[in-house]
Amino acid sequence: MARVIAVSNQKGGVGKTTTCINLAASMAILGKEVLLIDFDPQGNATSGLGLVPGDCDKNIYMALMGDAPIQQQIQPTTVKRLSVIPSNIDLTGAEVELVNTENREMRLKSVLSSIKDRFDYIIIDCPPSLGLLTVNSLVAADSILIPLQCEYYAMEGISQLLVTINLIQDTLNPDIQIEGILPTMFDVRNNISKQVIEEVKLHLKEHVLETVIPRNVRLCEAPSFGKPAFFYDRTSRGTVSYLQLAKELLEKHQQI
Amino acid sequence: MARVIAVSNQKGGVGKTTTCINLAASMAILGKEVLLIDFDPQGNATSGLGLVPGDCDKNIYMALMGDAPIQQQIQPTTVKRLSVIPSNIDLTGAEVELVNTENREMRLKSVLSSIKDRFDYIIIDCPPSLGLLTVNSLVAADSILIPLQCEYYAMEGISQLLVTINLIQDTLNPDIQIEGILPTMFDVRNNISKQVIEEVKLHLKEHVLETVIPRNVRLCEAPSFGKPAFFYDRTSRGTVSYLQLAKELLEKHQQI
Ligand SMILES: Nc1ncnc2c1ncn2[C@@H]1O[C@H](COP(=O)(O)OP(=O)(O)OP(=O)(O)O)[C@@H](O)[C@H]1O
Ligand SMILES: Nc1ncnc2c1ncn2[C@@H]1O[C@H](COP(=O)(O)OP(=O)(O)OP(=O)(O)O)[C@@H](O)[C@H]1O
Ligand SMILES: [Mg+2]
Ligand SMILES: [Mg+2]
Repeated sequence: MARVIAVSNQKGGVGKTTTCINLAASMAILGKEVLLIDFDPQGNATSGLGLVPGDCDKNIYMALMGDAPIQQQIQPTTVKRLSVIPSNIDLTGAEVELVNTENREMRLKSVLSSIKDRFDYIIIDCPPSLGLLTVNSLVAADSILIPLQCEYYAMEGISQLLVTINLIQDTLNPDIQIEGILPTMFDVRNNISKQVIEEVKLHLKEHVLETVIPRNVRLCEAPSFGKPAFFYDRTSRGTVSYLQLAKELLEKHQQI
Repeated sequence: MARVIAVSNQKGGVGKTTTCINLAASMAILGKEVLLIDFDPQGNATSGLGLVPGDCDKNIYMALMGDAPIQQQIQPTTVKRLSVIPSNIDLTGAEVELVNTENREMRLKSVLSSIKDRFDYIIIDCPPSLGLLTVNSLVAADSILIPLQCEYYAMEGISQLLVTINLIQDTLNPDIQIEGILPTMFDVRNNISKQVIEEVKLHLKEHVLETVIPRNVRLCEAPSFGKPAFFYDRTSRGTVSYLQLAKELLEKHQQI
């Protein structure tokens, strides 16, 4: 039975998509069967894996709106054991289309139930907001992984996100846990980077993961080749840090 | 009569808030009366100017929902000639609250009309999405300034944004212009940076601004002191590039 992890933070540009692609690929490299769902209308996780969002007639919007079975939307990637369900621009409309429907928050959870037994992990890339798409992901998820960019504004958003998670726990998904807070784009040259990590460890020590993702230009270049960093520059600090993250999570779940 | 500029791009973390704060401050330094509106529930523009979003009983949400006159929400900042209307977490709810109301896209435009004669410029910081808050900004605006991070994923979102702008021009705001595409976080060490600028000049040459904002750690550190970069490190490349941007726009509008 797959563990479903939503990668979410309403602050923009903190490394959600980069974490989804490289964590999912690292788990696949370590032998796990992984499905990555691109739940952001921007389609960055889709294009970061070498697919063209606009060209994919199979996508998560079709399944979410009930137009086609989710099993048919699953596509292979160039990475063994890693599959993807692409995003599509129509997903932008889903937020408005779902507002006045029954069980609007449970749509993703109910479509995922029929495929959970085919994977070890399902990773969901969320958009930078706390709207209905993100709520659907948090309701469908077993846990939430929170990338935290080591810069000033990123700290501000964490408390809003934790309030939202508590709300979801109290109402729609009592079982959701915090998988962890993942420091990203850590840069020793930036005074704020160290302050952010100290600050978050002060208030949320039990949730901060061991692994820290450094700012590393290879992570930024890899998506332009449509590949996870492991297949672009296997020895870079970025690649190594995401393999380390995969190991840390697999050990925590006693999967390794 | 103020010129209203919406700073918008649904891609997260591209420098919208950093551009709003430093462009507004630079225009004020050059003698213009400027109002900055924080239209993002995250409240980053509010805190980047030294205010605490949760503490501000005056905010744009009150005005938008008609609970209080917009004139009363205007607050001074530490920068002469720069005023701000803070954001507030309730703004997250506005998207859902407004969905089923009359003229839901025109709310911001109608509340702004009573204060436009008090300023030379009104700058609106938008959230990373194309939802109702961003649509309200694009309907209220005379022009849109598009920060474009010089990294791979940022290019992908531009075409979606241009489609949305055309839609707004055809329906809700025929007069909206593109103020310009502003390259941000340009880093000579990153191969992609030059490619992004070449690519965008190839397709959208007439809209790309002269000014390029470099990746500069001072721009990243300044908000933790609640100040625009000019008042944190006056000689840094980041500070100078935003003064240059202000000059370029004022010259374009024959305001200098
Ligand atoms: N550790 C890193 N080092 C250097 N660059 C990085 C790193 N992580 C991500 N990036 C780059 O930073 C930018 C933002 O990252 P990404 O798009 O993954 O964030 P996001 O949170 O998914 O953004 P959005 O909020 O738009 O969904 C991208 O250009 C990406 O390539
Ligand atoms: N030119 C720059 N050089 C270095 N860092 C920068 C630069 N511009 C912005 N930053 C930093 O990058 C991060 C993202 O910038 P910012 O928050 O302004 O983007 P945004 O588009 O407003 O994000 P969001 O989509 O969440 O609203 C912030 O930590 C900011 O301090
Ligand atoms: Mg993303
Ligand atoms: Mg912002």
